[in-house]
Amino acid sequence: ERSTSTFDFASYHTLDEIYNWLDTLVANHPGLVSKIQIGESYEKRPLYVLKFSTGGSNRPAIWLDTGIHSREWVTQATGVWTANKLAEEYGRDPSITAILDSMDIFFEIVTNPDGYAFTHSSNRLWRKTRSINAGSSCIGVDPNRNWDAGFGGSGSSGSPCSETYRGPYAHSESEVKSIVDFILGHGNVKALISIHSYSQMLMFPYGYKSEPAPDFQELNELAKKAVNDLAAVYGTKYTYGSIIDTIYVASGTTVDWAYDNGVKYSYTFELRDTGRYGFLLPSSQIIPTATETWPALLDIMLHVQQHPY
Amino acid sequence: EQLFVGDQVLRITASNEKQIALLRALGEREDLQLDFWRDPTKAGHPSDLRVPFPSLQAVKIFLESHGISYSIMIKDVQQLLDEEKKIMLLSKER
Repeated sequence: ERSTSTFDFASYHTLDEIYNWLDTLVANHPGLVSKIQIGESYEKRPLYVLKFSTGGSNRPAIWLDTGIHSREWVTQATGVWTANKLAEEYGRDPSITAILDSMDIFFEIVTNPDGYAFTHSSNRLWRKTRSINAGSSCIGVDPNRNWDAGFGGSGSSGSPCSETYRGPYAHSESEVKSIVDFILGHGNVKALISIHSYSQMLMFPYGYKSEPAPDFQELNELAKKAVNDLAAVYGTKYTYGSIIDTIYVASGTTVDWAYDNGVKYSYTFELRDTGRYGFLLPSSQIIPTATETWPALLDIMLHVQQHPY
Repeated sequence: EQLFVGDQVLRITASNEKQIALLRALGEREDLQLDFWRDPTKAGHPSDLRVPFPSLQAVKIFLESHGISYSIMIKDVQQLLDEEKKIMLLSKER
């Protein structure tokens, strides 16, 4: 009998192990969790999304994703732990119960499966997709520069050999287009949280332009509360703000696209490393990282549930 | 499988915009095969740069000749990767 209780959340796992675990989570929470496929990757791997729903039809929804940059292993691992927590806490934690009694949550844990499989088989530091670029020997597109929001701007590269290569055109990557089609098709997504690592930041639009987002004040206040509650767990310090103010100009990003398409509460996390391991964060830090991120995620999701628009 | 034996990750702190520009130009040099784990953004903010072993000496000379301060964040990338793989195997056995 497969059970989520034998899954080692404190270890990194292969793509197959994570995909198998998705089925286990669904089997353990049949009335709450289901698995949908929103498309296929470049190498024809299924793109699976967990749907957390207590009923209703086309309810307001929250989109979560991890692993869009495949080498950021702590994010997929945090995704697995967080998905399990969501399922376990429904009916116990008043906040999660309130959220899921009125909203759905869609969670894509391995958003770049080709890249993730490649980090296990061939190159642990691979970041991009694995699509072939016509006319170049360099492989892959940065899936966080491929969105139709400021696409092609200075915050991305036109060179296929660059780690921030934007791709031949917006949404050229099926991993990106599948999410675009899902969110636009759903039509009622109210929040999007895209989880990256590392450098301990919580950011919101814009990245492709310096003009403040219309909802800057509210997004900034909510980010401030979220990073304070995150720091309260183990003292991990985050900075927060718009992408362009906090780090640099970045064009064609997930959160800018979501915001420009009506998803008001759009955030991107950069999870820890505290400055020692970078992308090679030891697996012993998976659970502490996921544990400290949980209250911040809860703050954002609860705010969304309490501020319908 | 790509190995990273002897590769190092340098934590670099540029002290002004000129040094930021120098770092960005360094990152563009395809012959050095550099990989910014954290991009150079603002003076005073750390950037992390993975340097393949064959490029190490050239990069350190470049940084030192321009007075750009750095420390070694990861001494040998492959060592950490081997450790990570070993722990994953142990977890599977468990």
